[in-house]
Amino acid sequence: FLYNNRYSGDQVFRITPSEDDQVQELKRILGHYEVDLWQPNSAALICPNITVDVHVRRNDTRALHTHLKQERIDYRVFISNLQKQIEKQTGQRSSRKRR
Amino acid sequence: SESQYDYEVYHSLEEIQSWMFEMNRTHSDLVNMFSVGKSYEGRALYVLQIGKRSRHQKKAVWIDCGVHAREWIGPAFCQWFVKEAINSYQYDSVTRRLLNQLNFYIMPVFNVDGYQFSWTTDRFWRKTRSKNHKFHCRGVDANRNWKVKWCEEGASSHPCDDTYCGPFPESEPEVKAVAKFLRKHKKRVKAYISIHAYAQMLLYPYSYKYASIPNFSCVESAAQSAVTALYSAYGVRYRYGPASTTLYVSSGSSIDWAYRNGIPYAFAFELRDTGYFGFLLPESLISPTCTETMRAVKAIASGLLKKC
Repeated sequence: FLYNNRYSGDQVFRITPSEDDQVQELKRILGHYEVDLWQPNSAALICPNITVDVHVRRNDTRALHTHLKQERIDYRVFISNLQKQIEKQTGQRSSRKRR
Repeated sequence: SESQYDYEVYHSLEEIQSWMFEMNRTHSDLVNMFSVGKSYEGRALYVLQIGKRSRHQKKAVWIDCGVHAREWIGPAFCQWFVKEAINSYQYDSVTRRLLNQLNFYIMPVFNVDGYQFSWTTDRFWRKTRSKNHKFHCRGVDANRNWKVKWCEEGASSHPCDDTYCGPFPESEPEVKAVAKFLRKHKKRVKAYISIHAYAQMLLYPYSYKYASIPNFSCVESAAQSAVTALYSAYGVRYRYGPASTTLYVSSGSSIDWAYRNGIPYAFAFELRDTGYFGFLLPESLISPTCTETMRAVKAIASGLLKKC
């Protein structure tokens, strides 16, 4: 596996907070976890109705699901297993696969 | 060899650099390779000058890819551009005119250290790989490190943040090297294009403030032509406009610096997609993404040959 399989089980969430209080809550929630923001680049840029794509570690995915559901913040998982998606990005012709 | 090089796969830094050497060797009439400096970790910063040699001073277009390490479609596009430009020179009159009348400076991998790190260790690394003496975190956002409203809104002063602006402007040797080159050639460079991903947008200044640039109508017209040309390939829609309103406010960006430095047309492309694959755009989508972007870049370059 590429990258020693470190991304196995990690997920990418797409979150859309609709109001100011959801934005504040989302910033607070994301502060609890070690996440990697794909977009926007910084939590400071999160505002109502903006699309927030965030890479979440495997161990935190369940808790984040719970948190977002509790706060009724709209979201979906757009990559359910990041390792699998990384492997799929590279086709058979690539030197990475040949190695 | 050059004929066997696969433009529809992602390549390691070593492969890209070998390919650059090969292009330089096999197409000396149109290609000239040089280095603008060294990265933090000591790697050469290679650039390809593409264009028919001329006794006259030609206008130039600068295109850099891979400012952010994890945006792999960027370097893939830069390689595609070179391949297409060279291969179509003989039979495509538009390409021939562009390469006869302009020089293109193509930097396939701006952030070489970051790209190598993304390839081998952390797929989603974004920044450079410079060390910080006070913190354990490494790297600076190379698109927040330029000397224009440096480290103000939209950038972070914390070394562990992904939008860290750096200890001072042009602290990153990669940024300093490219800035030095562009300053030296500012009279000839008429367009600056930086390739990023992902959002499907074409952005122009300002990033750091909500205001219109003085030559707004010319730049906006060029952007409109570009996205129309892009759309003509596969019907993919790109939004376009000032970066501050179309994407978000950020300070210290390369397009703002290029514009402030006297380059009248400064663009940042955010390539495919909008959030199905994100940074993990499959290799099967390299060809359509690059084909449509090629049309957009050619439209911008063609616009330089007309008065506005």
